[in-house]
Amino acid sequence: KEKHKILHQLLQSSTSPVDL
Amino acid sequence: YSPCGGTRNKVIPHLLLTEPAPLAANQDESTNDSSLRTLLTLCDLLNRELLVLIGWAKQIPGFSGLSLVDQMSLLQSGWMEALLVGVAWRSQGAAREELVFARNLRLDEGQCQAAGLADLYEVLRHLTAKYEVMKLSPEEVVTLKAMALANSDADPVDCPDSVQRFQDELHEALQEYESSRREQQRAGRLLMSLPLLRQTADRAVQTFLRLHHHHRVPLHKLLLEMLDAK
Repeated sequence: KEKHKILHQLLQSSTSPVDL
Repeated sequence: YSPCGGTRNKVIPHLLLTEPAPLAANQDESTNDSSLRTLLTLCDLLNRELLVLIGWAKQIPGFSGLSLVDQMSLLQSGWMEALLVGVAWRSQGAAREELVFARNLRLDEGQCQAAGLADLYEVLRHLTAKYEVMKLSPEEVVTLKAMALANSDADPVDCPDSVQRFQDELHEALQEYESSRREQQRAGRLLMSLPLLRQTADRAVQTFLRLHHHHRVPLHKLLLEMLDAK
């Protein structure tokens, strides 16, 4: 899932900061 | 809520409550080229809308119960359709047949052409005109958006039964809503508008990928990741 890292992160957590 | 004496189904009221407020565009100021500025402003808006859309999807009843793999697949295939329902809805009745991406980002045909979005303009106006004729209610708009996501035909599906249940619940909510208005045939009409939405979203994805790969328009990470997933 490395290719879809941001989506994966956003779905897993609603609070963790994501580098956009 | 219901003019015909209440309904048991709480899905649509919930979708109405969780519908995010429309975002405003942040005008790009990195270039003097006004067409490029328009395009960069639009891409920034889309990137932020995507972020909001992912948060919104998690609140659709049943979505968070799907496996993480299925949540990702549905979003990767259905995000543009869900976003375009909003654009077409906002563009209804717009002056000079503009596309209303945000209250402060309205593009007419000429502006779209100059920004390399002529193709997108044409297909999105077609979709907008179709919704205009159908006179969609806000309830139908939010349900259409959720159904576009649920029906995105992601492949392969991790847990087909859960995805099917997710789709069935939205369909049931729509049917119950329409029968409460004594307009049962509208559920079918709404479903029949989904192919045009799919087609419009495919053209939109192609447009942004072309702008990025052939014309080197820089895109934000999330938007690029979702475009590449298509």
